Amino acid sequence: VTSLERELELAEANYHLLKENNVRAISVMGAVGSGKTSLIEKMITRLKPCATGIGTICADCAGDDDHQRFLACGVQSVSVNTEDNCCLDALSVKHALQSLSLETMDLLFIENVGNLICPPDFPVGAELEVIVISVSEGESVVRKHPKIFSQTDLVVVNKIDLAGAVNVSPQVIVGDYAQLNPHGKVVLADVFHNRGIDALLQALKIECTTGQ
Amino acid sequence: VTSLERELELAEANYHLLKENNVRAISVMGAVGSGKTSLIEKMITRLKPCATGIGTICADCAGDDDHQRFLACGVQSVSVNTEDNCCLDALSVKHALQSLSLETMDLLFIENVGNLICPPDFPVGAELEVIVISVSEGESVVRKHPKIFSQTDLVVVNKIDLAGAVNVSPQVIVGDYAQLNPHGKVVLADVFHNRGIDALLQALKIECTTGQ
Ligand SMILES: Nc1nc2c(ncn2[C@@H]2O[C@H](COP(=O)(O)OP(=O)(O)OP(=O)(O)O)[C@@H](O)[C@H]2O)c(=O)[nH]1
Ligand SMILES: Nc1nc2c(ncn2[C@@H]2O[C@H](COP(=O)(O)OP(=O)(O)OP(=O)(O)O)[C@@H](O)[C@H]2O)c(=O)[nH]1
Ligand SMILES: [Mg+2]
Ligand SMILES: [Mg+2]
Ligand SMILES: [Zn+2]
Ligand SMILES: [Zn+2]
Repeated sequence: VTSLERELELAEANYHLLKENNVRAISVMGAVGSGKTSLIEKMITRLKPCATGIGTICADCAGDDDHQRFLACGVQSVSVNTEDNCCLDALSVKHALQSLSLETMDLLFIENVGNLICPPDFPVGAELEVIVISVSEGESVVRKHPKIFSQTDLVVVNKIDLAGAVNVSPQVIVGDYAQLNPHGKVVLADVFHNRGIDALLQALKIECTTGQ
Repeated sequence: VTSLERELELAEANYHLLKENNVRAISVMGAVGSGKTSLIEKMITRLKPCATGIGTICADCAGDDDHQRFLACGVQSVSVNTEDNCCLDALSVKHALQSLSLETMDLLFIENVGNLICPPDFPVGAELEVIVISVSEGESVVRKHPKIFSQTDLVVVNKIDLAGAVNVSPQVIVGDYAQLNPHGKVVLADVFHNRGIDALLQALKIECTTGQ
């Protein structure tokens, strides 16, 4: 049994537990500081008028900064410290799920640590996966990390308001990703100006069940 | 023998080889897209009038984008693809050193992949280490990665021209680092406007041996 096989086994158990409880889990990966937490905050806010029960599992090497931000949004949240581990893994998610009330939950956001290299080796059992990068990381992020981008079908390119200031063309990033992953979809976003939030919710097939 | 002990042994062999050849090696680590390559390019340009023989070892998961940029600066360079490995390691550096002409070299920049988690477990044998982060990664980068910041004594906080646009105070980052690492030194930089290049060269004790 390889280490990846062990991880897949644990991830599958998480997947089944979530399905049994009718919870849609979304794995949010990305570069350090790309806007993962901000995007999740905006989606939570956008879904407030709806009847959606939302929870978050928030991974960081240390501290609970992002976990506190999610609590402030009024959702259930669990903080996971990965410490010296490369990134979040299925066993940590399994333990985190035990601290959450899954019966009242419809949607679970799992925010990984900033890491574009290791997550492919550590599936967590989510239903959907999204990578969040930002233009301020430069134009070559996708082609420098082919493994994760070729196997993840949704990418958010955030902070497009900064494109001019960092001399980056978002279209180059979009083109590199299309070449690497013909099935992949890109959402351009600027969290500060609320651009791309609805497009992201749509791409994640998250609908508002009550009001709007 | 632990895996860290094996890495230290390899790193030490690299260290001695470099010392025998009078090469000062500087390990440049940091977040994805923080400005590592741009800073090295600027330092190379700044040192052009000097008699300094410069080389680079350039690590990326895939491709040779940054290696090509260094070649364009007129220095010797070796491209290392880390592929599925978390980050650059001492064995890859050992092999890279074999492709470089060390006799003509005074200064070697080793650019690691963007990773703020794993490099502490993979020393490469450099004389000095510097972490490059940028304000666009947010205010909490240092406190979220205590291991690497507590053991690295020089940090560049780059892209300070963007601080307002990302709602980040560089002083918060400086303060978090001072708390974590009382020996540490910070250089504030804005590569686009050539701010911080001389301060960084000074912090790295790189002097111009001819002219200015
Ligand atoms: N200009 C601009 N700044 C943004 C945008 N989105 C996020 N930021 C800023 O980017 C920084 C990081 O945002 P976060 O949401 O904390 O990013 P993150 O990916 O969760 O960061 P980590 O969890 O620490 O890896 C903060 O300073 C935000 O204010 C955007 O669309 N435009
Ligand atoms: N506004 C601004 N942009 C910068 C600055 N420094 C670098 N950039 C931009 O940031 C992006 C990344 O720069 P690089 O030098 O390639 O960064 P890097 O750390 O080598 O990136 P990787 O090797 O891919 O991890 C590029 O689009 C640069 O134009 C700066 O001081 N200010
Ligand atoms: Mg976050
Ligand atoms: Mg680079
Ligand atoms: Zn690692
Ligand atoms: Zn790893």
